[in-house]
Amino acid sequence: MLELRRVTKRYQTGGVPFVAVRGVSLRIDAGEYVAIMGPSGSGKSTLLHLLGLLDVPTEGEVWLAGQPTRHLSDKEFARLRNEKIGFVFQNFQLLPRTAAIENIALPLLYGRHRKARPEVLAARALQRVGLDLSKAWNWPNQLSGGQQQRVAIARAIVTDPEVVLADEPTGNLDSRSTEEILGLFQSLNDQGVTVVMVTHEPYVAQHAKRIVQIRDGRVERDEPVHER
Amino acid sequence: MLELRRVTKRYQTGGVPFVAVRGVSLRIDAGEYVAIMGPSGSGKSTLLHLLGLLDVPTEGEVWLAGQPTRHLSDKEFARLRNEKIGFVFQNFQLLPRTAAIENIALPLLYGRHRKARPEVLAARALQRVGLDLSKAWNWPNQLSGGQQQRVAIARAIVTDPEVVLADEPTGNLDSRSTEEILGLFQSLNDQGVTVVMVTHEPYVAQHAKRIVQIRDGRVERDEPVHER
Ligand SMILES: Nc1ncnc2c1ncn2[C@@H]1O[C@H](COP(=O)(O)OP(=O)(O)OP(=O)(O)O)[C@@H](O)[C@H]1O
Ligand SMILES: Nc1ncnc2c1ncn2[C@@H]1O[C@H](COP(=O)(O)OP(=O)(O)OP(=O)(O)O)[C@@H](O)[C@H]1O
Ligand SMILES: [Mg+2]
Ligand SMILES: [Mg+2]
Repeated sequence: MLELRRVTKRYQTGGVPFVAVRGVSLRIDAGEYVAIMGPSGSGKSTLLHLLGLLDVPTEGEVWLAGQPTRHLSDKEFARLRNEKIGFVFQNFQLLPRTAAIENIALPLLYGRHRKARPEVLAARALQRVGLDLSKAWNWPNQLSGGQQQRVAIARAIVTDPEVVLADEPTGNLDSRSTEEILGLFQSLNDQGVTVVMVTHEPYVAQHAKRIVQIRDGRVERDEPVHER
Repeated sequence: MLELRRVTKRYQTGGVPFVAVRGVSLRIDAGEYVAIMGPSGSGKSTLLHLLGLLDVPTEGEVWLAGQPTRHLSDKEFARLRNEKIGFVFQNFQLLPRTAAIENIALPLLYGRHRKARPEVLAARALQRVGLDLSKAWNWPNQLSGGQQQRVAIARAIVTDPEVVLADEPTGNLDSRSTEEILGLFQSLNDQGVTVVMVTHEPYVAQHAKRIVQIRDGRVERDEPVHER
């Protein structure tokens, strides 16, 4: 499904190089449920962006569904992403001055998804994340932090993707909403969806089936979860 | 120090009224350390914005340092806020394309704070929140989520405010960074700073001296913390 092969990501700020991810190889098969943990600044979001084809590595290869992605055009990247992957950004990245339901429906308006009645699918996704329909026409700045986070999750699942990549999906949620979102991820995984989520909460990570620990841009540990 | 008197906050979206905070009276004395908890969407951020003079109530009064604030001009609001209050937004609200250290120094460039060498004070605040000086010249989008959160906290404390209002200050932090920030808040409070923080994590709330529970825009419980 998703594979990083000796991937390095190096940034240049003001001429000074900084290595965020160093020589990481990671294979995630279809149907897996993986949590990525690690200290702040250790490279978790960078890794997730590379897996989600949102960024390209400085060195190494990213493979998706058995194919290398290095030589794809921007358009092909966008098409693959839109068709196969749902991404929940750590900072939500919702469109301002755009209703919650329109933000959710946005991925349906591209590519093969030109489905009938996107607003019906979007309303259903809104309900799956536990948000009241009365909030559907609020703009992001008219929603609470936790409500915005749930809109971001709804947008990631509205296209029924094969893979959901979620960056701290419960960071702004109280314990009840957290349970609802973990229940949603579990039921997606039961249907065969590959779920990869970054979290710093051990309780949340225990709901996955495998935990990858990152430190200073390297994989420190990679173990199955025993008791769930 | 800070007081809400029968405060209500009502929003109008598309002509439909929504009451976020209903008839709340809350008094916070100088030197207190208060946590505000409650479900997602219950009105915590709205309450904090009202206490921080970032928003005005639809009904009721907000008092600061024994003075009503309703008839203040925008300029007087801004001066009071800048002199007395440090605010950590739930979504950070850092200026894009502006270095971390410049974001932190910003409050020093207004009002009475025209202090000598703002960059020295900003660098000190950066270190107090546990961020490496090598990140000082990174823009917000060149920092991880947890690093951005710590920049937002540094900006709130750089002016040595009398009150720190923090909205989910540890939401994006791993357990070690969380401990560092709680230690910082404790040492500020030991020096007499009034700290009010919104959190959905019971472990974090237990570090305060008083917990106010909100539900559907009302105060449900308000109790001192026994074992800290
Ligand atoms: N500008 C606005 N217009 C309309 N409704 C709003 C606006 N701002 C907030 N709300 C609503 O007010 C309620 C309270 O929002 P608030 O941000 O205070 O919640 P919160 O307790 O901080 O939640 P969270 O834990 O998710 O951050 C929510 O239902 C939200 O949708
Ligand atoms: N565009 C960039 N330019 C320079 N450095 C960057 C850039 N983006 C990220 N970094 C650095 O790369 C490192 C890894 O960042 P990343 O966002 O992957 O961390 P993270 O593990 O997700 O942390 P957090 O838990 O705080 O979200 C950090 O030290 C960060 O400062
Ligand atoms: Mg991150
Ligand atoms: Mg909030």
